Amino acid sequence: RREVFEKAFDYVSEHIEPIYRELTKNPNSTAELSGGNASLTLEDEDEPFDAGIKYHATPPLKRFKDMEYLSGGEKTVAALALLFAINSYQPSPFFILDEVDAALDVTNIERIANYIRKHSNSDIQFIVISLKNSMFEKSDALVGIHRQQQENSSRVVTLDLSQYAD
Amino acid sequence: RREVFEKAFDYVSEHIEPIYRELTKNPNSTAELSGGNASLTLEDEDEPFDAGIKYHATPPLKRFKDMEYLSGGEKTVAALALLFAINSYQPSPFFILDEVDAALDVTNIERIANYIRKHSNSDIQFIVISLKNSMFEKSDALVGIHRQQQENSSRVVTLDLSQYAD
Amino acid sequence: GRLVGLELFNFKSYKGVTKVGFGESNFTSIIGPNGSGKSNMMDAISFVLGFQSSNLRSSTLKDLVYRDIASADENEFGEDGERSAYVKAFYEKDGTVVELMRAITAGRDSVYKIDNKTTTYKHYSDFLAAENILIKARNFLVFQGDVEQIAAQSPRQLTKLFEEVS
Amino acid sequence: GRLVGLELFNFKSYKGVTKVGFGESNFTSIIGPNGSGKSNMMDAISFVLGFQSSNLRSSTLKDLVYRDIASADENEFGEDGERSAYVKAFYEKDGTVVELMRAITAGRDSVYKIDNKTTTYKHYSDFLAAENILIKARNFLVFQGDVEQIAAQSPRQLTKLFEEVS
Ligand SMILES: Nc1ncnc2c1ncn2[C@@H]1O[C@H](COP(=O)(O)OP(=O)(O)OP(=O)(O)O)[C@@H](O)[C@H]1O
Ligand SMILES: Nc1ncnc2c1ncn2[C@@H]1O[C@H](COP(=O)(O)OP(=O)(O)OP(=O)(O)O)[C@@H](O)[C@H]1O
Ligand SMILES: [Mg+2]
Ligand SMILES: [Mg+2]
Repeated sequence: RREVFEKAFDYVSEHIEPIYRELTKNPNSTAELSGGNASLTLEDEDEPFDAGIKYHATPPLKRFKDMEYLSGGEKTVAALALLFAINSYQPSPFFILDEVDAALDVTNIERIANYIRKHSNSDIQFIVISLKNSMFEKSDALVGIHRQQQENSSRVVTLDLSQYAD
Repeated sequence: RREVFEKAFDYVSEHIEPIYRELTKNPNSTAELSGGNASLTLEDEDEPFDAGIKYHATPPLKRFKDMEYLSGGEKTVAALALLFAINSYQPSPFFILDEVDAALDVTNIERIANYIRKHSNSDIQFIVISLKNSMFEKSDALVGIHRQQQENSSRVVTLDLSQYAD
Repeated sequence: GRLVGLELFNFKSYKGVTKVGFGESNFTSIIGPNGSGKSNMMDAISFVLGFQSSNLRSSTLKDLVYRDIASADENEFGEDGERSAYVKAFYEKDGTVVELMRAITAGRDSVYKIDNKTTTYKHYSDFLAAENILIKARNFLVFQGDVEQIAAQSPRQLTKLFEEVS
Repeated sequence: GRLVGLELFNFKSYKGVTKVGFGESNFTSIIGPNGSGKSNMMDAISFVLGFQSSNLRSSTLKDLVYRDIASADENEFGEDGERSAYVKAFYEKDGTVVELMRAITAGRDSVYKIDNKTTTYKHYSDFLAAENILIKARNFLVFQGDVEQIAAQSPRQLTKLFEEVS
């Protein structure tokens, strides 16, 4: 039990920082140095199950690492990095994300959308509910939902965007 | 104590529906009939203090009135209507709202922005933090915040929009 | 594997049969106005994967069945066909498409079927777990409003999550 | 009355003196990227109005004082001037501008001043209550992430809120 836990923990804690950096780097730079810092720490190394796991994240060029100092948008980005890192240990075939970009400004939405575009493939599918153009304009397909008033029902229209890709 | 409570309750419950209707009507119509329905009910008429106050809101052309059936955006609009209604009894001189439009689509943001534009005056000032163009482009002035990296500090720039008004 | 498509019947705001296809898209966005039914679509996916209804904004399974208040109230529930609902997920694995189905039938618990053959909940969730779809860990879903809490959870909760994925 | 402007000194991410004027604007929007300091500006307003620090995302008053980790750690706290902070609100009422100020000084509780004269917290909040600024009711503020909960609160909580405003 402990071995399995530690194997998962070591894997995720190795991947959290590269993922956080990818989600926080300047979209126009591919510089290796850009991006913030993130880490996972076991509160009690000897008795990991009885203690907690501490998650720290520091946005680029900032100093604090406790979650409570992060703004709404910064916390969202840190949360997505942690979600993707944890999932990478036993990757699920798909992700379903409902309006995770609610607190993000345009630049951060682009970072998340770029990350999804880059990491989605036939083994990892992303289904994202979003109200933001900067997010959904980067997807391969759109599922449009509208309310059909007379029928008092939700209705679906699908649009394949890859046909219009540049 | 009970009289004061009932006076406040009666006043607010009279105002909740007109406010909710204004926040849910078609932005291009000024039809009196457009908009949803909202109401406040005392759970126990004889012992109001020991019981609760139930808030119901039904978006236009929909049927359910319990809060749990409302979507994220519909709940936000219902919440703002309630906030404005409660405040109208002893109106405060200003409102401070931080990203209350996070879950709203463009049409709903316009409704809220129009409501604020219409009801803000020298006696009721609105200060709204927002990431959405459709909201802040309707304000009289902008306070722009940015991070000054070398100083490691937040800095402010103010812009008076009324000079550019149509 | 990948999610190829869904079929909903009388599920939440989706009256009658609704089909959704994801085609070859690895990054699909679900878009539409507030209240149109986007989160209900995510609820359909979580439902067919075996989530408990308390995670789906509904306290009981009955709330998940399409309801048109104008036609009838709760009296109609109990007439088979009229008041049943299901969601099918079409999951492609190793070149073949598996049909996963979960149905609510009047007055009874959920029925689970794989390729039209009724199975136990345990067998159904084992099938999913073998695909790295871990219902208990929920490490691939983010419901509306939940994202920030992933980073803000207590260290103990994080340990528990690691246990689920390992 | 109306809020004419603010002056911050070493408050959260605002190093040194920061002045903000609202001019004649009845609808002001605070804009800027994620993490720039918008919510900190709202915290400054709530702070000067007498809110408890637990509402301001900080567990202690000390967390509200500007900190530049590169220059020093917690050892510097205690040197007067270096480690104090204040917020002033300029409130126009009946033609004159009242200066409301709340300061944090090293190792001591908040100091409240009206027009540069130190007063008790009770006198300060009575002054505000006479302007319909009801700190306990909080019926004029919505912190980031809180809006939906206004509609989703329990009936009992709603009764309590009505009691506060009446
Ligand atoms: N059992 C049901 N029968 C009929 N309609 C239902 C049922 N359950 C929920 N609804 C309707 O579904 C709507 C909510 O849909 P949903 O939450 O999916 O919206 P959404 O598109 O996610 O909106 P938002 O962008 O605001 O989050 C509500 O208007 C509600 O009345
Ligand atoms: N005492 C302090 N000293 C210095 N910096 C601080 C202090 N307290 C908070 N900060 C910084 O303030 C920033 C958060 O600011 P704030 O929450 O106001 O952002 P925001 O503009 O509201 O962003 P968002 O749009 O994401 O909500 C953090 O980066 C944090 O490091
Ligand atoms: Mg939704
Ligand atoms: Mg903020």
